[in-house]
Amino acid sequence: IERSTSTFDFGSYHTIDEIYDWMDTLVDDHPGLVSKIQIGQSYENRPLYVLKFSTGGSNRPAIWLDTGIHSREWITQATGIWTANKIAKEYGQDPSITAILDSMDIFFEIVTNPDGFAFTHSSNRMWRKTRSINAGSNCVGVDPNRNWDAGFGGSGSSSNPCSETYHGPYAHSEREVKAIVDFIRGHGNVKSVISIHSYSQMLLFPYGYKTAPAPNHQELNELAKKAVSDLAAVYGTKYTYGSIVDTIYKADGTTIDWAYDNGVKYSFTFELRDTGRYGFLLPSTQIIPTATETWPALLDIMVYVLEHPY
Amino acid sequence: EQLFVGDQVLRIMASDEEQITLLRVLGEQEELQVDFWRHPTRPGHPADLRVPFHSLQAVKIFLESNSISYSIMIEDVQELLDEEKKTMMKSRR
Repeated sequence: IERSTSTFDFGSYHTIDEIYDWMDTLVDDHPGLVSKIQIGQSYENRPLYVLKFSTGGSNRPAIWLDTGIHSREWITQATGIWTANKIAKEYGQDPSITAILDSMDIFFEIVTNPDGFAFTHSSNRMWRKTRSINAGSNCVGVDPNRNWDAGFGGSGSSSNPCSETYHGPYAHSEREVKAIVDFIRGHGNVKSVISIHSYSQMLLFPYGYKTAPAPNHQELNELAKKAVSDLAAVYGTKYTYGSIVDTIYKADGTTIDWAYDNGVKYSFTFELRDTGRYGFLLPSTQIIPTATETWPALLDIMVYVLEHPY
Repeated sequence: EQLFVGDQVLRIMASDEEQITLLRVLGEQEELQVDFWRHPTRPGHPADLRVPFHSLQAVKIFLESNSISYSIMIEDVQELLDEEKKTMMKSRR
């Protein structure tokens, strides 16, 4: 059967191979808009694929999206697939997406931690970290959301390789993290980083590694407020929002703190829904509702970035 | 493949900072092999803890003896995983 995105079941969870096949199909279906680039390799030498949405130009201002950095949070990769398809489908239809892509590029890494993701399918559904070997320890893996060079090694992460929040031997030690760092630094014109996690229904912005408010805290807070309001309007899912340290706890070495400290002003983390019953084991019946409600919030942020160049 | 038969996820509501500290200490007991799905942050905010079947009794005694209130969010983790796998197979077919 010829592959097509129209036969892909967005309402189901998929393996890494199925997702990578689907990526190729999306590129085939939208040749003038979507391309697939490889930004590096994981610890176990899996490719790190990023979908690029571009209508031309060179080195345009860009938005970075990632899902699945914590491999067990399957709802995020599934939401990423649905959202990537939506971006491709809506270009030329939806005025907001069309305006965004007529001026900016979008880079979307859906399987940000492929080794961990493959491991959740083959061996341990609860696996969250990377699969790198820690010298001198029986415990494997580093929390890729504590490995960034922003407050690295602080009390909001663990120095114990057996901990789920182990920060790793040094900042950017994980190839999966370093690849994004090098990509964003190399691109030089990324204006927003949106990292999608689950769960607990929150929209977070810097900082996590310090209590001092970010310089444009008020602006980020207002934008988050609008985004969570539009998200709730779809099915009533209530999100809290605020800086990481105010809303959850002190977290050191996170993606969005590094992005913000490296000039990416509009940096956000989504913690998707869990409805208070399943944690990150959200049934697949909730994939499409979760992605559908997240879409207006993502659009709010991306439109705001488009309308507030810096 | 690691199985999680009889594992439960407890939704724990600490009522003060002392109980938050006790939960953090609980999380560091490596022999219990508990896994915070949602970390203890501050009183009144839920913490979700996956407890392996072999540690369930010890953990519940610890919580109850410290008057830390909790409910069972997931009765049997493996049942949810089996359901998830079944649904994936059905979709693949």
